[in-house]
Amino acid sequence: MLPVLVVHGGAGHIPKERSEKSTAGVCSAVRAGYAILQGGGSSMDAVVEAVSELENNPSFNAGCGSVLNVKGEVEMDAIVMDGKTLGSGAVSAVRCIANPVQLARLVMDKTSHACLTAEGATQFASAMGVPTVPQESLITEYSRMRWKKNLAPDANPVECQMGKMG
Amino acid sequence: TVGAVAVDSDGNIACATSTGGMLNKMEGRVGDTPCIGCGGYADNKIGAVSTTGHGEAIMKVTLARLILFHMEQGQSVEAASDLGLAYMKSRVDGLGGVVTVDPQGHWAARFSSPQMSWGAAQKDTLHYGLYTGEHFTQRIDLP
Repeated sequence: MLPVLVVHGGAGHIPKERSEKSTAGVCSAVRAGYAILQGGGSSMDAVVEAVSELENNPSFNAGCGSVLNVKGEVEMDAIVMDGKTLGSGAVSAVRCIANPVQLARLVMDKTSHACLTAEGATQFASAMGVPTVPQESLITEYSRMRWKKNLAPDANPVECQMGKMG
Repeated sequence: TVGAVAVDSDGNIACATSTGGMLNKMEGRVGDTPCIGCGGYADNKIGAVSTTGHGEAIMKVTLARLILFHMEQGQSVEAASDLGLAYMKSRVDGLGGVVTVDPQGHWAARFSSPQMSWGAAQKDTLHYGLYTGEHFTQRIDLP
């Protein structure tokens, strides 16, 4: 039964016109992560590879394609956890980083902390040689359209994102 | 939000989750994803979970660790995932989804929202779906 990899691309309301890209994206990420496992790689390498691929895919709410905050900016969160040691690393409210999941893994591997946030996470990224990217490169037309649509006073962003009971 | 859980050939388990958060959130708002036990949890002795959905609801029930508690009590990956999601819906009216795996390689992709894109790979088969009840398979060419 081993090895095994399971991936998700986010729960909520996925418009019909985006469903095909969403499905294709998770299948591609599964293949990328599973190739590592089949080559004898670790489960940590596999999950970071799969999530990095989804962060780079603008169809998903992570990395490029992230939703915008009320000011129209991108703030991202990520976590990794190792089941052997119970080690964990996380970043929160981090900006202008293409792959927050890789930074979260560096927090686990290179610091004695569990989570770094905001400016501290950005300084740590710089110290680790992780390049910053322009915020614009993380914003898509779709995320900007949804941001504008949900600025209306009577908007319900949670319902817009989550939909109703499945 | 995107995430993954895996068990490698040595039996080591891991999880990873990443997100842009909630639509039009306040500046500085942090959801469940970076919170251990909420956005994800992994333990070689129990299994691993990666969660997605309404972050404030997931945090209130510490969804990832809650599902693993059910597995420690003997529930299957699917039953434990459904129990965790049902508790989140009934207790705090939250919707979400999870991918879950146990040390033997049993896995589940479950959600209470209208949709969740998911995929899984095991042996030479790729599994995937989007709407409730969907479960498609394809062959994976082995290296």
